[in-house]
Amino acid sequence: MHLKHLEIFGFKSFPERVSLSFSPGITAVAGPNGSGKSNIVDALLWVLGEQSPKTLRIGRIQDVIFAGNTSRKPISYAEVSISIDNCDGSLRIPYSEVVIKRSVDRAGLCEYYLNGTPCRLKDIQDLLMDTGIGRNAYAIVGQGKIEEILNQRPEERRYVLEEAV
Amino acid sequence: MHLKHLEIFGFKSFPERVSLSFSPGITAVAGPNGSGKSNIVDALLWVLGEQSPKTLRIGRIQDVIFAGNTSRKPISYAEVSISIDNCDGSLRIPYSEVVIKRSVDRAGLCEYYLNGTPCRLKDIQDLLMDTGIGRNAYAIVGQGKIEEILNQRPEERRYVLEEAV
Amino acid sequence: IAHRFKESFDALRERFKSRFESLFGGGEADLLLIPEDDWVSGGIEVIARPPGRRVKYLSGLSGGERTLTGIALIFSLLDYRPSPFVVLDEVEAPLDEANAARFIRMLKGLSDRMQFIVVTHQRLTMEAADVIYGITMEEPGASVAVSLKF
Amino acid sequence: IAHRFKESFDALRERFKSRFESLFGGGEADLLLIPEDDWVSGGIEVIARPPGRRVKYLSGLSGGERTLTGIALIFSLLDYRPSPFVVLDEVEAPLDEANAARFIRMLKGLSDRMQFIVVTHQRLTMEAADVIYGITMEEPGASVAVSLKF
Ligand SMILES: Nc1ncnc2c1ncn2[C@@H]1O[C@H](COP(=O)(O)OP(=O)(O)OP(=O)(O)O)[C@@H](O)[C@H]1O
Ligand SMILES: Nc1ncnc2c1ncn2[C@@H]1O[C@H](COP(=O)(O)OP(=O)(O)OP(=O)(O)O)[C@@H](O)[C@H]1O
Ligand SMILES: [Mg+2]
Ligand SMILES: [Mg+2]
Repeated sequence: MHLKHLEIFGFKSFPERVSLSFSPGITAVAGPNGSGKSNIVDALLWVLGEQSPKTLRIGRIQDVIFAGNTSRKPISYAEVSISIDNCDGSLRIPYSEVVIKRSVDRAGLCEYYLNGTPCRLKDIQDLLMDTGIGRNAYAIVGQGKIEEILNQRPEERRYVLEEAV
Repeated sequence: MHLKHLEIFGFKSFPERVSLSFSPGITAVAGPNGSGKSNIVDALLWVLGEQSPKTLRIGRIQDVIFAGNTSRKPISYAEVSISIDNCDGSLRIPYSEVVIKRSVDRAGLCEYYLNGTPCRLKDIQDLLMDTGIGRNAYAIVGQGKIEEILNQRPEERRYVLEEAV
Repeated sequence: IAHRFKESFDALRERFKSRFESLFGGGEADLLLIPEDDWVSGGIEVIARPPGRRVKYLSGLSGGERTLTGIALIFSLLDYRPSPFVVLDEVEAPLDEANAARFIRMLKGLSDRMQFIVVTHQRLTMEAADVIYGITMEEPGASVAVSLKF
Repeated sequence: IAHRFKESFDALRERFKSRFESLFGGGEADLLLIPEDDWVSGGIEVIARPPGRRVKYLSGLSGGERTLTGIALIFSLLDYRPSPFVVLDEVEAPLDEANAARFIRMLKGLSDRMQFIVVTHQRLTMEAADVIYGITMEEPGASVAVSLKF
């Protein structure tokens, strides 16, 4: 199973719809400071169910909505969708392509969709749990996370291993 | 006033005497990972009176002594000396060149010298206090220190400003 | 529980030792159970000794050595419990050219069975990728993505 | 005491605003007294808005933007209370080429009245130096220094 396309609309510094197609091998994301690279990582985390504001570098959930710049007003709604190749059946749902979509409005209300059908956050988290996504705490390494990992207490590292197994 | 020469002997990864002559302008120190660049910064901090093991990246003071490698045994003694140009008289001591030397042995006993004369750590700290060295907490920016500064609490930042003034 | 944990601990430890040695081109590292033999609730301690050194405590390592040790730990867990994809955000920034090259070689070796998305400023890393996106802000504060090829 | 602190706070604030704007080529930043008007014991809060953005909280900034903001803060204190010498250990590592160039230009501008010792992996920074030392370990675990010139 691998990620195919990520569509970001209204999320953080992306007021315009932006679409990325990932290689099944290695995809590099480059650009100047503050251009939006880590925001893409946040968008991926978020659509896959991330709830922690600290991990997403925000204060409250609405902070992921484009807050405007000097030439555009803030918008009311953010939406991210990820399409996943499921030809090997690792996601236990009978589709060869799975599309997960998540949106949030200014009231902080999130909506979730699996292949266009509304669902709960729990349905997405359960679906991903079995594949190892979300279970391996080291699979998404954000900026500065390596220092965090090295400074973990021995009990925290044990917990990471237990979660992954 | 500016730093002239730094001599490192037996300190951390320097079993052989190493001498550096600084430019009054900009001196760059480059090299591969683990080659000893930050150890040079530690040596400078240490000879100027740094006492915090955490700042020096050690457990106890003896850890600054060369601990041996696969072809040399550990040694018993570390010594660092710094020569400072004092032509402008910012150091209140009637010499145009001031040499500060610090050594430590395996028992953790430190010895201090000002222009060859034994003195106490306090004499060195007092001498440097007036020049702004040691008062500006931001003057020596170690690896990773910028993140630390940004994560400081407002009261800690106030303290930094009060100390500098 | 204690037995299952011991099994996974031993497996992780094996992989960590070998990942460390291949990334550092030598030296040795280990995972320790703290306190010893407490398989029910003991924690995992990391010790690392780069080639030629005698020093073993993590805090004595240089910035780049710590990063490489962290990478070895991350990838040893991925060896043991693969994730379908791995996202790395500027992890190789503190590495010098030689270490960055060994890191890239490791990524390439794993890219047939794991998908990597790598945010980077480094040319060497970009050159190892099959797909490269350039993210920019023509209009300040508004990100756009452009597909790049060398 | 409160009066003296207000004086130094205002001076630092002035310099921080101007350092930030010159390093970012625009935008705005500020220092706030928290709680307001508590000159006796209030703390110093930092807010920063890069050019074109509307977001102001520090945690929303990118890695490189945070680093540049930290550099602006450090150098505004050095403007106000100069130190005879400044040591920087790989501070510019998270900066892209354009930001690193502005940082180097600032260093060069200050190098006539402050001495800089800069540990770096970057060619651009080395090129700005008058003296360069290469640190290596021919023998693993034993550092030596070599004077370099381009
Ligand atoms: N809700 C939002 N609305 C508009 N802009 C936002 C929002 N949240 C974050 N940003 C902006 O996104 C920018 C940060 O982007 P990001 O962290 O992705 O940068 P980056 O490309 O990773 O840079 P670096 O190389 O420095 O790490 C910041 O300038 C911030 O102001
Ligand atoms: N007391 C000691 N005796 C011998 N070696 C030591 C001692 N203390 C530290 N070292 C060694 O010094 C090395 C670290 O050096 P240093 O931190 O100066 O590297 P660096 O050049 O700054 O690298 P980087 O670019 O990765 O930051 C480590 O490999 C460590 O083992
Ligand atoms: Mg980033
Ligand atoms: Mg270093």
